[in-house]
Amino acid sequence: GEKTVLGNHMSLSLTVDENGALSAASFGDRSVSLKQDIYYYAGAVGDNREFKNRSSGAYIFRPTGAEPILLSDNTKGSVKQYKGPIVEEVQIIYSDWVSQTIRKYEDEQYAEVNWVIGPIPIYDNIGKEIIVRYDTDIKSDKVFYTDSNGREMLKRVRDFRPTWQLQLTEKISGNYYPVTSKITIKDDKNQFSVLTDRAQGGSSLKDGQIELMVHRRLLHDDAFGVGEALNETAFGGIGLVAAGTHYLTLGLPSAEKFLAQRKLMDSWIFLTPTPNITFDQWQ
Amino acid sequence: RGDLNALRSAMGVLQHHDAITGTEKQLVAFDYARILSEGIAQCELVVDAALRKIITQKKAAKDGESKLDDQFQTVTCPLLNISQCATTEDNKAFVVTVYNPLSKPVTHYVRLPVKDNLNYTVLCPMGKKQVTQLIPISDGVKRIPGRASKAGYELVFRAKNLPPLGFRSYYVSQNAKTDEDSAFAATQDNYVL
Repeated sequence: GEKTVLGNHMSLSLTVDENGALSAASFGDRSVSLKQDIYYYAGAVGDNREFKNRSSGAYIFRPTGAEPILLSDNTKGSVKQYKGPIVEEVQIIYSDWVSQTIRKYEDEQYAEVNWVIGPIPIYDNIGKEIIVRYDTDIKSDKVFYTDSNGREMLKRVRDFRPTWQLQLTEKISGNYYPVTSKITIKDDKNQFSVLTDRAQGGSSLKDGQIELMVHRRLLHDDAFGVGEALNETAFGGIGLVAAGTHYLTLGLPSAEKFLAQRKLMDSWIFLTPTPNITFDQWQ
Repeated sequence: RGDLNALRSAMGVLQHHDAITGTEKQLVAFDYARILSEGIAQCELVVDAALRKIITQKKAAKDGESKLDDQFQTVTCPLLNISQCATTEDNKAFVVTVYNPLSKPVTHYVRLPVKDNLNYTVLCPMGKKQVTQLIPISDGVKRIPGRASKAGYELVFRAKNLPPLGFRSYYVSQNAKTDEDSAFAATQDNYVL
């Protein structure tokens, strides 16, 4: 029921409003307004005989063109907050298949958004492509950057290609690019990046905005060869649940580089049960 | 003896774009998961053998024994991403070994699913208590279909300054039941590498 701040002025801090929604991020004297929401695009359906009738499927992302539907309705969910000496986190449940935890570790200069999406319901016979969208006040002027298979960052310009005159008929998917590990927007004052824990599609469809596709469940084949709808199931036909993490950074490209290395080659955990022996014996 | 090539081979097969983008048929997706899982299981044996060898050498040097008890079987928990791990949920004492594959020191935040809000002690190799925190697992994770876990909490601690391309082991033990406040209370961390 109250605004809360995760982190402190020495590192990246996030302000979460009374409904569990992100409202601002700051790092030292830098600050941006930050809003984050989860939406879905309805997948296009057609008979695949002509390009315009192509269904959204495993190979292509093809939304119907309508505005995405909001899933993270903050007024309907539940919000729990935990603070301790190591980590502060806010757990938000939006519905029975959409939830997330926003987490800030004490000594770290990044924030985590741990999203859990699925099983995506299809009782309405609509294929859904779920995105997480971050809105900032950064004046990115149509430009955003995505990594090239984890190597250099490539400049992308909305509705533009560097080597030909573009007539873009699909304004959403035509501006999507692969994001293997990072997507960035910036202006004169700030740089905001989202690092991913796996390859995703992403874009910046408006200035100051970053969106990443985190899960898809579609009901029609796109006729590009797989011959099946992208409708993965497990556990007796229930749709898959995807659980993953976005790492948010503000300002420091050098910190981003080490963070990317840490997450790409994350530490490994091994466990050894030690029944009936003490620490001294183990040591 | 584990076979490193099982995981090498799996990773080679999974270079195909189908395995990255999801453009494979569902039965192929299941098969990719199978060969990857089998590869990881083989490497688990390799890690267990490697740790056993290192520990045995130290133990042999110390007291002349050369064989580590078979009860100390090192395993991985591939379902930690959904806060599920039989080893941490069912044992009152266990050792967590954290390996750093990078060539520089890193700090890793270890999160381990545990059953109850008990008081846990985490000791570094020098025997110093580590700062710990217990956090309830999110309901969003608990209700994931197929998740079969008794864990209601995650035990969090900081594995600080892990050596480059090296590992450090922490001894975790469960203490008597206490109220939530004392479980959250931090112990002083004085350990410096």
